[in-house]
Amino acid sequence: MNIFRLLGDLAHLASIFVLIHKIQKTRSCRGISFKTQALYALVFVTRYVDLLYHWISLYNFVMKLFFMASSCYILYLMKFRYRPTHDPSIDTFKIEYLLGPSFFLSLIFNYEFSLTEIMWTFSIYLESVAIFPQLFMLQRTGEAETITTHYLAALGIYRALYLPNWIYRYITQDMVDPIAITAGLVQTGLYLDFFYVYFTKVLHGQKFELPA
Amino acid sequence: KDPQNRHDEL
Repeated sequence: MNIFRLLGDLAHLASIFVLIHKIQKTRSCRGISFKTQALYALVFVTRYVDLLYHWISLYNFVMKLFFMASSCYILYLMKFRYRPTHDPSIDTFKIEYLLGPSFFLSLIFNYEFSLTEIMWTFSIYLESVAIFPQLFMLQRTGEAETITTHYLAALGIYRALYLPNWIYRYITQDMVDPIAITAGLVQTGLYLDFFYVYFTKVLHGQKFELPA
Repeated sequence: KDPQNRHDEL
């Protein structure tokens, strides 16, 4: 464990608390893409099957459990509790375009052709693009509630902080994980536009609005 | 080379 990964994990944790807080405070999941949330739930379930057979640490165990449980809880909130506030007509990104390529890439580029390794690799590829439906929705509406932008910023910062973590691990442990690094670069890259608006506008007290 | 210790990452 190093400081970058710890802060990254904490940002990830924070993003989930902010999202749940947003839904409960505004009693609405307006502006949140159900598709993106469903993809994250799938990412966690496919990546963390190693919980069943591979013990790493208490920290690792608790975090994995939390991410799986909280992502399912968010799906429950969106699909049942606050269902009327979710508008599927603006959440229209076709997730087949993300699921298909992630699956085929994981069959080709993996560390070992086994079920659990392919699931792990699939989850890495899928996570890197799972934010697409959410960003697409943002693009369509052209604006977002401030609290939603805090959620997205924390989520983006999480994967961005994994980049110095990998550099640190390369230097100190000689560890290179090309699959995670490539996907992490893609994932962080997708946030660059958003980060620009967030850091130049939202953090200066302005509303998140995209230029028309 | 398979970076096995990658599984400690979330």
